[in-house]
Amino acid sequence: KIPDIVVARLPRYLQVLQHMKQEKLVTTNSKVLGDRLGISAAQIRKDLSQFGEFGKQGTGYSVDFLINTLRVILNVTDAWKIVVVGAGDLGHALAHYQGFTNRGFQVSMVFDNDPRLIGKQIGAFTVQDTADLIDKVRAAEIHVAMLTVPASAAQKVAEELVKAGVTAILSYAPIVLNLPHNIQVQYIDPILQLQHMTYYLE
Amino acid sequence: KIPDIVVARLPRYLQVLQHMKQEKLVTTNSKVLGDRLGISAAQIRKDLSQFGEFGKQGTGYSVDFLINTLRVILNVTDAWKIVVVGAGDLGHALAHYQGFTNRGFQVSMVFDNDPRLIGKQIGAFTVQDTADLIDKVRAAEIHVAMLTVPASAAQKVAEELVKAGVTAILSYAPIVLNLPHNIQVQYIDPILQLQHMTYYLE
Ligand SMILES: NC(=O)c1ccc[n+]([C@@H]2O[C@H](COP(=O)([O-])OP(=O)(O)OC[C@H]3O[C@@H](n4cnc5c(N)ncnc54)[C@H](O)[C@@H]3O)[C@@H](O)[C@H]2O)c1
Ligand SMILES: NC(=O)c1ccc[n+]([C@@H]2O[C@H](COP(=O)([O-])OP(=O)(O)OC[C@H]3O[C@@H](n4cnc5c(N)ncnc54)[C@H](O)[C@@H]3O)[C@@H](O)[C@H]2O)c1
Repeated sequence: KIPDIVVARLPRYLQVLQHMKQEKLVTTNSKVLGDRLGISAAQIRKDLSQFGEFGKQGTGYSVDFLINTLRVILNVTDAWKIVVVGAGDLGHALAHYQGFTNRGFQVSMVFDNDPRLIGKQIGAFTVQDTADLIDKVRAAEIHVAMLTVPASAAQKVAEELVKAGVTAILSYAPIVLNLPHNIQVQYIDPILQLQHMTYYLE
Repeated sequence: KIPDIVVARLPRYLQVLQHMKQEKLVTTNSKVLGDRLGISAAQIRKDLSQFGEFGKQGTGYSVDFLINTLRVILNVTDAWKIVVVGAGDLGHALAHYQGFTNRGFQVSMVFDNDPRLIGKQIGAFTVQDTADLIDKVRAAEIHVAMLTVPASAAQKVAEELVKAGVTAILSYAPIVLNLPHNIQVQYIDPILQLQHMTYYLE
C-alpha cells in the first residue's frame, strides 16, 4: 500500500507533467521534475519506484508514459461525474469552470434550495431542487461532490450527499465535516496557502 | 532555515489547533495532533522541535501556547491586507467570505476592468478600476493578492500586481504564472484534491 503522503503528491506530478507536454517536452528526469515541483530528485525517484520501473538511469522518463501511468494510478482515465451543491457565487464559478476537462472530472448536476435559483440555467446546467438530491444523485450514480453552501448548511447537506451514495466530498465551506470514516473529505482553504506565503514575508 | 516542506505543514497545524481551541481543549499531544492531521506523532514532534521546546515528555503541549507560537512563526499575528483582482463569481465569493477573519487576513480592495462592475458595491467593497491598480495598491501598501480573473488575463494582471508591490499571489486561474523568482505564487487547484480522493475510489 502506498502511504497517503505519497498519494497526495501524485496529482502535482501529473499536473507538472501535463504542463511539460503542453510545452512539447517529450522526456524528463527526476532532477527537472524535482526543480519544477520543489521536491528533491531522490524523493521523486523514490515515489515513482513504488509504481514500477519507469526510467533507466541516465535515460530519464517518457513524459507521455508517466502521464498515462499516473492517470491510471489516480483513477482519472475517464471523467468522474461531479455534483455541485450550492449554486451561489462559488457554485456559479464551478459550473463555468473549464479547468475540469481533460483532468478526469466533469460537473454533471447542480443543486440549490433557493426557489429563485431552482430551474435557472447556469452554463450547461439547470439548477435542481435539493428536495430531489438523494433520488437524482443516486439515479445518476454520482460519487463525487463539491460543496459550496454556507457553513450553516454544510453538515446537513454533506449527510444527504452520503445518503445519495457520494463517497468523496470537496468542501469549500469553512467548517469541519463530521462524516463516517469511509467518506473522504478534502477542503479548499485558501488561508492555508496564504499563511504558507506570509511565513516568508517581512 | 526550516525546509519549505515543513513550513507547508504549519498552517494545517495551526488550523487544527484552532479547531481544538473552539472545542475547549486546553492541552494536546503529538499523538492526538498526529491523528487529526494524518501525520505521525514522531513527525509532529520533529517539526515542532525546530521552533523550540514546547512540551515536556508526558505533559503534552498547551493549545494556546502552540497557537500563539505558530501565529508568530507564520507571521499572522496581525491582518495582512489582500487585494482581489477580478470581481466575477469568484471575486464576489471572496469579497463576502468570512473565513479570513481571525486567521491573519482581510480583503482590503477589489478591482475589475468591466465598466458594469466598476463602482459597484460588493459586500464592504466598492469595485475599483484596474486602470488605477498600480497606484492604489502601492499607496495602500498591499503585498498579498488573490487573482480571480480569466486565464487569458491572469499573466498580465499578475505582472501589474508585481509592479504595484505585491510579493505573494494566490491564483485561482488555471494557468502557470511566469513571474520573478522573488514573487511567491500559490494556486488553488481543486483538481489536485479531487485526484487525491479518486485514487481511493473504485
Ligand atoms: N474555500 C474558499 O476558497 C471559499 C471562498 C469563498 C467562500 N467560501 C465558502 O463557500 C461557501 C459558498 O460561498 P458563496 O460565496 O458561493 O455563497 P453564496 O451565499 O453565494 O451561495 C451559497 C448557496 O448555497 C445555497 N444553499 C444554502 N443552503 C442550502 C442547502 N441546504 N442546500 C442547497 N443549497 C443551499 C444558497 O441558496 C446559495 O445559493 C460558503 O460556505 C463560503 O463561506 C469558500
Ligand atoms: N481554482 C478554482 O477553484 C476555480 C474555480 C472556478 C473558476 N476558477 C477560475 O478562476 C477565475 C475566475 O473565475 P470566475 O468564475 O469568477 O470568472 P468570471 O468570469 O465570473 O469573473 C472574472 C472577472 O474578471 C474580470 N476581468 C477580466 N479581465 C480582467 C482584467 N484584465 N483585470 C481585472 N479584471 C478582469 C472580468 O470582468 C470578470 O468580472 C477563472 O480563471 C476561472 O477559470 C477557478
